Amino acid sequence: DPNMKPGAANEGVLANFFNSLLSKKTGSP
Amino acid sequence: WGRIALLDKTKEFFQTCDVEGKGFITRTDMRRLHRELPLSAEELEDVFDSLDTDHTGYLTLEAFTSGFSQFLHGRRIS
Repeated sequence: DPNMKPGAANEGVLANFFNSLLSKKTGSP
Repeated sequence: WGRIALLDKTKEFFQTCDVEGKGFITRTDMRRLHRELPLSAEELEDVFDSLDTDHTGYLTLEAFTSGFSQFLHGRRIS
């Protein structure tokens, strides 16, 4: 979709990614 | 979470992605993470594209840090 804004559409995926890294690597942040 | 702790954590994450210690992350490195993280290779490519704002084809620690801090600001961690 050429009208799709990259970045904005991927916000959820980014959040998922960083959340996964956080839960994988940190017991207590 | 102080700024130092944040930087440490970011470096740690970066090294998780950059397993060979190249100093940058490629799309292939990112795809490989699907074994360690509950994300598909396709989702990880999306993550890569979101972080690779200059479309250089690789992610530096700075690009990674910037993406991570934007994520944290979005979450409004206090």
